[in-house]
Amino acid sequence: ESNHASLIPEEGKKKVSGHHPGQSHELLRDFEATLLHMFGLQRRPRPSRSAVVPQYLLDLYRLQSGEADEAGAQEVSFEYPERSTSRANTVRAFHHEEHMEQVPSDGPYTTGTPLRFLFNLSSIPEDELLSTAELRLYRKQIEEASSEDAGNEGLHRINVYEVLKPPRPGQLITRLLDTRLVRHNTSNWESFDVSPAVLRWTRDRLPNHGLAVEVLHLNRTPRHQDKHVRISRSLHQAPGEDWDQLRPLLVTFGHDGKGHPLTRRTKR
Amino acid sequence: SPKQRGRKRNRNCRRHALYVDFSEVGWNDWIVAPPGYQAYYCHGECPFPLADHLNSTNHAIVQTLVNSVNSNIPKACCVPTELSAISMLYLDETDRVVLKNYQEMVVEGCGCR
Repeated sequence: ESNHASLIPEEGKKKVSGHHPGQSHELLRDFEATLLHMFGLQRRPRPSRSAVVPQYLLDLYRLQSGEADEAGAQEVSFEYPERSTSRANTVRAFHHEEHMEQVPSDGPYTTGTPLRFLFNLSSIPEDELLSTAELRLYRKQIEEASSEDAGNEGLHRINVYEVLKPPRPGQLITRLLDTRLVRHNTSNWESFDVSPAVLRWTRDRLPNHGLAVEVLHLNRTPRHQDKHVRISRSLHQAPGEDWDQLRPLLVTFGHDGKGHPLTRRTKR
Repeated sequence: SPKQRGRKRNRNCRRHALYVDFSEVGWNDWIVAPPGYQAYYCHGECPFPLADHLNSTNHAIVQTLVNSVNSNIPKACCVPTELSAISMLYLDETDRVVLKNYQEMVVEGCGCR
């Protein structure tokens, strides 16, 4: 009861404290239920210890609320996605089901074959209409041994596909969604537009067979194949890397018809 | 000596500070940001039987006095007249992170209605 009292202003407390404890407990529980309902939650979340808050969403919150503009605030390394947020009042982040990323194949995993990213989007409420979705992949700089390698050797092609049918051994039916050529001399997050696929899974209720990501080191001797883009825990055991913060992230932007979009606010 | 007239505490309807501290209510395990926010609330008397926006003219006041408003009519209430949104970053029931803009979370103005 002492915990909840601060949610009710002074006057309210007098009213509440007049009741005998049991009743005020019930009143406070009702009050909490009302607030949770307003947040669109059926029950009070009890996060597990393994819950991860992606830095990207923390930075989005800080940019949107104006906290990032405050003096001495930590720098944010990306532009606020105005286009996506101008039509959304809700942003959700998803990690893929790691145990399903290996595409069934006849032989052992060979480098460069696409990995499958299946995202469980069932937590998106039906009344939330998605407008955009992005897949964010992290790539880590590779120090070239020699400067002549820094030329065309450092190029990697990243292809992002939608998986159209349930994967069968050695056969992955896909449709290309986005592609990009990157040089491995820098570290950065790359954002790929996967809206067409995600909107088909959510808005059109079509089956979600996931995405597939293929990274090819464009070099005669692909020495750095699978070493630049962080797409699977199994491929990168670099010491000191926090995989939970570097793993692929699907971000959806939607609106449930209640309230204003997440346009940036100047800090009052 | 003139009696010290204490400042008559303004009991009329106005906005009062109320900081909602999520850690105080034990919600900070699932609400990542903000740690709390200035919600404010409305409280105070609505001495005039007319809603604020009606008693803005002398004529209304004269009419009211002349026609001595029926005392059975309930008094106007002190309620929020303008509210604004806040965005919140939280973990939902499935441990997924959500950034959401919630409307009508901060009282910007109060009035008698």
